[in-house]
Formats: sequence, C-alpha cells, structure tokens
Amino acid sequence: EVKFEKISPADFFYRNRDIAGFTNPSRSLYTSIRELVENSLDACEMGRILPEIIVELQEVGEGSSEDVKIFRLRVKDNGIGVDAKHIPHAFATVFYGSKYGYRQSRGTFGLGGTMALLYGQITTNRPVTVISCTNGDIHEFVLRIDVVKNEPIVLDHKIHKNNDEWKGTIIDYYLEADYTNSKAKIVEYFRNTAIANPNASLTFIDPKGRLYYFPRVTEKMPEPPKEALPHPVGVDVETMKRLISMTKSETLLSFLTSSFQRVGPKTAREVIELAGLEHVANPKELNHDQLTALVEAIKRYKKFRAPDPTPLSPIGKDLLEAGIRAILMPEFLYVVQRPPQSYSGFPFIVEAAIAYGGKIPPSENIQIYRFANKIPLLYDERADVVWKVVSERIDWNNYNVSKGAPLAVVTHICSLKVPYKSVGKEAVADRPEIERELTIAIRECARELKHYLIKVERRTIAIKR
Amino acid sequence: EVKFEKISPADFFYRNRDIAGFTNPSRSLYTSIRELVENSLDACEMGRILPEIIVELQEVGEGSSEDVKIFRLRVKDNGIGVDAKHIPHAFATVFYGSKYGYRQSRGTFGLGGTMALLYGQITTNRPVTVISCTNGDIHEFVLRIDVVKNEPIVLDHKIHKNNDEWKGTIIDYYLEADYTNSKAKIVEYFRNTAIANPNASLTFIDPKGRLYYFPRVTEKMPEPPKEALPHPVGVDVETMKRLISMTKSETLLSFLTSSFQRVGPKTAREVIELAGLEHVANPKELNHDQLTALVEAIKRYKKFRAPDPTPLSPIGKDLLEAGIRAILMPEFLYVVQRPPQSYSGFPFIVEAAIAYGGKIPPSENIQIYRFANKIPLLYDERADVVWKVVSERIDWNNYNVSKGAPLAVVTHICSLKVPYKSVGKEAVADRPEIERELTIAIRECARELKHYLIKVERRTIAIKR
Ligand SMILES: Nc1ncnc2c1ncn2[C@@H]1O[C@H](COP(=O)(O)OP(=O)(O)OP(=O)(O)O)[C@@H](O)[C@H]1O
Ligand SMILES: Nc1ncnc2c1ncn2[C@@H]1O[C@H](COP(=O)(O)OP(=O)(O)OP(=O)(O)O)[C@@H](O)[C@H]1O
Ligand SMILES: [Mg+2]
Ligand SMILES: [Mg+2]
Repeated sequence: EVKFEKISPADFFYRNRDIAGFTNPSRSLYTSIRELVENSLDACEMGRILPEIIVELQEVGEGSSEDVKIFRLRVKDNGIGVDAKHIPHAFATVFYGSKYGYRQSRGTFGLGGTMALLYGQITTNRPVTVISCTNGDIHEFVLRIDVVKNEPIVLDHKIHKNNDEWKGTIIDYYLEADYTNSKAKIVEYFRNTAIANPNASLTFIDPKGRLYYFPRVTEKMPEPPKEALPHPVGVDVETMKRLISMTKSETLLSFLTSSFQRVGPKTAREVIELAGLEHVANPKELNHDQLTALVEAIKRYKKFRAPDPTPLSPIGKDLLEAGIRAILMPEFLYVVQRPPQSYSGFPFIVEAAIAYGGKIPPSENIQIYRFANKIPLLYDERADVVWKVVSERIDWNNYNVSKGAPLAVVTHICSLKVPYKSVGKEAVADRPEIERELTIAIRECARELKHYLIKVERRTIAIKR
Repeated sequence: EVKFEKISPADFFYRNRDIAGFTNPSRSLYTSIRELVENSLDACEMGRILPEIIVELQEVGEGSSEDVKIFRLRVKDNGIGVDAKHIPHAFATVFYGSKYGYRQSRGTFGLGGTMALLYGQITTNRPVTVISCTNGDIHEFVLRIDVVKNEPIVLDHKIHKNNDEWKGTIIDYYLEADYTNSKAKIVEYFRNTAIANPNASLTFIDPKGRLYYFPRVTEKMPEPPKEALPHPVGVDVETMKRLISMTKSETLLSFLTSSFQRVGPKTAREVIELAGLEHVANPKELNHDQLTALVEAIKRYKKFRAPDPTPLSPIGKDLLEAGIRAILMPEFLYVVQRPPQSYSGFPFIVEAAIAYGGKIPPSENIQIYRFANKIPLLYDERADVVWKVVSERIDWNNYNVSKGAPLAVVTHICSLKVPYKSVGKEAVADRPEIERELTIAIRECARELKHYLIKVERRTIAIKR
C-alpha cells in the first residue's frame, strides 16, 4: 500500500512543469520562447559576440481546442554554439549545463532549454532538431528526451561542411500552444529584452507573418563577467569539503588563499587561528571536528573584504540609457548604477532608472520594468522585491509625482545568484541587502525627477504669464 | 572555457535551497519544522491513526552570529513508520518518496524531509538519526547525505526489540538556526495546523522549555483518500506511453477502460473512433502516428465525466468548524464545502469559512488563514489566489463589513495536485477553476455573515430603545 519510487529530475519537472512556467498552452509558449532566447543571449555574451537572434513561429496544424494550434518554433543565434559531444545532454538532460560556475549568466539551473524541448515532445510527440557549430563542421542532431531516465535519445546525427564559416545554434521543433493569448506578452518580452540588451538585434516572425524587429542601437559590448573564486562568506561544510577534495594545496594557509577570493595570507592566518588549527596542517587530513571548526571560524570572522564584482556584468549606464531611449522614448531619463554589494557572500549590483513623459503613456499605476541578469521579468509583479520598494519604500508625493503620471521605473539586479522565488524566474525575493540598494537607487532617480518636474512647472508658469 | 557539468538533484537543491524555503537561519528553521510535521501528519493519515506529534527544539550551542544557535530538533510521531529498507533513501535522497501516486497527501515532491536533514548536515556537519517502526522491531539509522551523488551514507544501523509495540517515526538531528526571529511564525504554524487538523494532538517544546500544546478536539477521522486511476483530461504523449508500457490489456478498448477513470466501454469506443483506430488494436503495437492520434483524440473529446473525487480528503464541514472554534473562538462562524471540481484533469475541492467577532481581534486588513491539502500557508500571501479573491473578487461593502472589522476568512484547497507556485509550498497559483470556486464559496459565507450582522445591528438598535 505504501509504494516507494525514485523519479528522475526530468520526471520531476515533467510532473511539476507548472512550477517551471509551463502552466497552460499560452504561458508555455511564452516560457519556451524566453528560455531559448536567454540561452542564445548567454551564448553570444560568452563569445563577446554582438547578438543576432531570429525567432520564427509558424502555425502548422490544428490543436485540440479553440486557440490551441500546433506550431513550429525555430530559434537561431550567432553565439558560440555547443560542442557536438555535449549537444545531446545539453538539450535533453535536466541539470546538465555550462552555467554552474562562479560568473553571472542568464541561465543558472541547467533546466530551461531541456524543459522547452520536453514540452514540445509531450504535446506533439515529435523529436527536436538542434543544429550547432562551435568551429569547423556543422552538427545536426535529431533528439528525443527519455523522461524516466533523464537522458537523450539520439535519433540522428548528421555532419555538414561549414562553407560560410557560420557559428551559432539553431533550435527547431514543434509544440502545441496558444499564441492568441500569449502574443502580447511575447512581443512585450522582445521589446523589454531590447531595453536591457541594446546591442542585440532581435527578430520575431509570428504565425501571421508579422515581423517584429528590434535592431541594435549600439555596438558597445559590456565587460564580460569573469569566472572568480568563491567568497568565504556563506561557505558551509559541504562546499568546504568539495574545495578540500579539489585542492592541490598541501597546507591550510595556501588552501585558503588559493580557494577563496578576498583571502590573503594575513586573513587566512587569522581565520586559522580563530579555528584553533595549524597553518601548516594538511587540509585533506583535517578530521571531522577540525573541519567543523574551520567552517565555524569562517562564519564568525567578520572582517572579510566585500566580494569581488568581476564575475558580474551589469548593463552599464550608457547602454541602459540607450536601450530605454530607443524603446520607451521618454522626455526625461535618469540612470543610476549602485556600487557592488553582496548578500550571503554573493556579489550583486543594482541599476535603476526613472523615465518620464515623452512617449511614456499616463497610467494609473507606475509602470515597472524589472530585469534580473538582463532578463525581463513580466509575471508575478506583486511578489517581487521591486514592487515592494516602489509601492512601500518610496513616497512618490515627496517627489511631486501626481497620480496617473507618465512614469516608468526600470530596475536591473545582476548577481552571481539572483534570489528568484522559483525556477520559473519571475519574481525576486526581498533580500534585505537588495531591497536596500533598490530603495537608495530609485530614490536617487526620484530626486532627479523632482528637480525636472519643478523646472517644467516653472517653465509652464512662466509661459502662461 | 565552457565547462559542462551534470549535477544531482540533491546538489541542485543544495545550491538553490532558498527556492525550497531555506533562505536564512530563521526561515530555514520554520521550513525544517513544517516539512517534518507534514511528513508525520501524512504518516498518521495513511494509517488512519489519530495523530500524536511531539516536536522538541533544544539549544545546544552557540552559533556563528547574534541570534543564530546550534539546536537539536526532535520530531516524534505515531504514524505508520518507514520500512527499514526504505529509510536511508527516504531521508537522504531527493526525489525519493511514497507520495507519487494518484491520491491526495501533504507531501508530493519527495524532497522536503531530505532537505531539512541536508540543512542540518551542511550547517553542523553532524549526521542525523532516524528511528522508525512499521511493525516488529524498531530500526535506528545514523545517516549522512552524499550531496554530489544524491545517495545516503549509512553510518550505523541498530535494531531494537519493540517491547511496547510502539509504531511511528522519530527524526533526531542538529541544525544551526535562528529561533528568536522565527518563533512567532513557528507557533503560528502549530496553531494553524490545529485548525485544519482538529483530531491531531500537537506538542511543541521550545528552547526556553515553553510548552505549546494543542490537544485534539475531536476523535473523528475524515475519510482517507483512495488511490485512483488517472483521468483522461490532461493526458499527454509521455503519460500515455507509460500507461501503455505498464498495461496488461491486449486491446485498445480494454486498455482505455482499465487505465483511466471515467472511461467506460461507450466512452472508450467514441475516443477510439475519434482517433481513427481499431477497438481491437494492441496498445503496445501502436505506431508513432497512431499514438499521437490517440492522445489528440482524448484532448479533443469533450464529454468525459468530471474526475472522481475519492482520491481527495477534504477537512469536512464539522471538522473544520471544530478546528476554527477551538483556535479562533469566533462569535459567528459559517463553513462551506463546495462540490468537487477539476482543473487540467486534477480533481479538487474548496472549503471556506468566515469567522467573525468573539476572540477574533479587529484588524485593519482581513485576516486570511490559507490551507492547501491541510497544510497552513503562512508566507507569500500577496502572491496567493486566495488573496486575489478576497481583495479583488469580493466587495466587502456589499456584506455590511466595515473597515477594521474582527473578520477572518479561512480557505482550504485540496487537490491531487495543488498548483503551488514553488517547491516551497507557500502560494497557490490562480488557476481559473480554483479562483472561481473560492469566489463562490467565500461569497456564500459572506452572505451568511451579512444576515448575521443585520440581525446584530437590529438587536443593538432595539436594545438602545
Ligand atoms: N543557443 C545556445 N548556444 C550555446 N549553448 C547553448 C544554447 N542553448 C543551450 N546551450 C547550452 O545548453 C546548456 C543547457 O541549457 P538550459 O537552458 O537547459 O540550462 P541553462 O541555460 O544552463 O540554465 P537555465 O535552466 O537557468 O536556463 C547551457 O548551459 C548551455 O551550455
Ligand atoms: N514521519 C514519517 N513517517 C513515515 N514516513 C515518512 C515520514 N517522513 C518521511 N517519510 C517517508 O519519506 C518519504 C520522503 O519524505 P519527503 O518529505 O522527503 O518527501 P515527501 O513527503 O514525499 O514530499 P515533499 O517533498 O512534498 O514533502 C515520504 O514520501 C514518506 O514515504
Ligand atoms: Mg537556459
Ligand atoms: Mg514531506
């Protein structure tokens, strides 16, 4: 009567795909497109390539109910591609990816691309085609996902000569979905992606043949994030054990300075003494109690320098300004980039902007454009820390903002680890450090807005006379 | 430079434990306790046993910062226990559990218990003790979790004679946590659990030795949920393939009637004809296109009877009334149980109540007590469908409810699959069918409240004369 089972990660997210954003046929189409576009943007950023992304959605058959149809979805990018030996697992295995390191990227879970293709498979029973080239030949795979085993099934693998020196990736597959009820959100997704990625050329061709084209407005490339060592704050026993098992250091002192950022010899000595250990001890020979003492000492040591922000890649003030001007076309715009901070040992940077007037329509509620690691977040606004700050931490009356004003607040949180509330990447949790940074940044923009509104008011009064 | 990795489910939730509710030392203590208590309540319900659950939290050492201490957490229940051969995996493997079937239970992911113990392991480096008896001898295991492999490490296994015929489970382990800042929520969790589980005896002994005791107020046992067959609505290619691989049926007709609920011979014939297939076809010999056609036919067939509610186990009107009266002690109380409905092929039942006056304090905002599968949901209120209904779908002015009234709304959604927004089980997504049922149920209670308030007002006026 009590029946125990073990299920694979693919099976888990198959059964609970709504948690990953695949709730209904319209939301599932949105989630599929966003996961694939985010993969393409990561691939271009990895290679410092100006992104060229083309998304094509064609209706190819009737679905099982009113607005539901069978679509062919094709996403093409000019990124760094995927090595042939990794393609099957990258796209048909959950928890398999290249973004588990210590640097900022849009992807982080090793889940999204596989989920999009899985959704196509379970709704249409068709295999998926992945074409990619890192250098040299072009590889074309036809894949299915073995959900029970969480493994790829390679149905075909062709190798083509690369006559045009093309590099990039093409995902080409079928899914049953509802475009009618997701169209607005999908177009909004592309539009908002253009704000945060103004150097990307984005093309979306929809089932009616309509072309949505967001050309790049700059050729600037932000500084790419650089892989860094972990910061000691937040390190627990599990991470410590893994670092020890991987280290080539033969003393505790060199282990600490070589395994962690912001730990020089002086800091390492102080931590080792706090733990009651010897500098020359062999890290691989620490016993159970010594290991616990080392981790506890790190937790209690309060003098570590703040985390290194080089694994981060903010949008940058000029790029964010260019993106907002191109898409929102405001009269007034003020952009702020806060200095790097950290929460739980993870560095993060908050960027914020207030845009006012111009093409921004008046609106009962303040229009909020949220971004995290350059990804637009279009759902769960009320659950997001930005909404909390905008509605509870900022008194807009203080800044001469009247009800229904043509006002947009744009926020970007970039971090090694964005504290998303769910694997669906829609709302960011209200970590106190992040909430504080957002509050400071938005207030700074609001003060500038106030000066502008006062000036405009004076000019209006002067003109009336 | 591009480094691919595959990580285990334990590793994934170790890195992303905030998504599972382990965000900071105080929230992690709350999550740990709730996951273990919910396991105990499931174990008692499974055996139709009146629950006797004792939770003991003792401070045993200093932690690494101000309010953070080392605690020993011990949870004991009188449930059906865990078979010795399953204990190591049940508690030290993610995605291993007994609740993957087709019947309602609090647990559903095969994750929570293991996560609680993992959190203890990574913060204290100590192994965990699990003692359990299903029948016969008492088994005592000392376990660690191999996070990289997602496997148990059994450090010790003792077998004790069972002299008192005891049955149940004891979880006994250490964790670093913050009780000071989670105490209020933890006590609220026990209090609310008592509302939804009035036949449970709950004891919580906190680190100061304070006893929080919620005795059972009834010996009634609700009808236990019964395992059922899946409903055809929402079935996709993947599920269909698994059902076909497991079936003993040799014809398509008997396969459909024996694998699905609500599919009798007449319905099966209509579906098979809609798919353009033969009744006598061997399900295991369907080719690719035939399988797709069968799934499409099921999606298009609109005449299936609603899902069978016997896999559900609502609280029940008298039990919910008893629980609310015992804990909230209102003057007025009205309880509603809606008939079974379904969303995406999953049956669900909404129960709701409005409690007013008596010991319920006046409050600026309406006090909302949310439950899902008898679990209290104490976080993410603004992201929950119940909050949306209470604040946007009910016009409280229509029901003579003044601002600051001593009003509490209690809701319970029970389903084969509660559409939680995250594996942290705190907010329920606003599926239209569920939103509709909540709206109808709460409005019905509000109408009764209105009659009561009018009566009270008349009496007050009469007394004044
Ligand atoms: N268009 C692409 N170009 C290059 N590599 C890609 C592309 N799409 C996917 N990949 C590779 O496949 C891996 C798995 O992708 P997937 O989307 O499943 O996970 P992820 O992006 O790592 O994390 P997340 O689940 O957060 O999106 C990526 O880590 C990346 O290495
Ligand atoms: N107190 C207990 N008594 C009996 N069985 C238990 C107990 N605690 C855990 N188990 C068993 O261990 C399994 C794993 O528990 P765990 O909490 O990890 O997952 P779950 O309860 O199945 O799902 P969820 O992650 O949603 O809680 C359960 O399915 C159950 O079979
Ligand atoms: Mg991805
Ligand atoms: Mg559980």
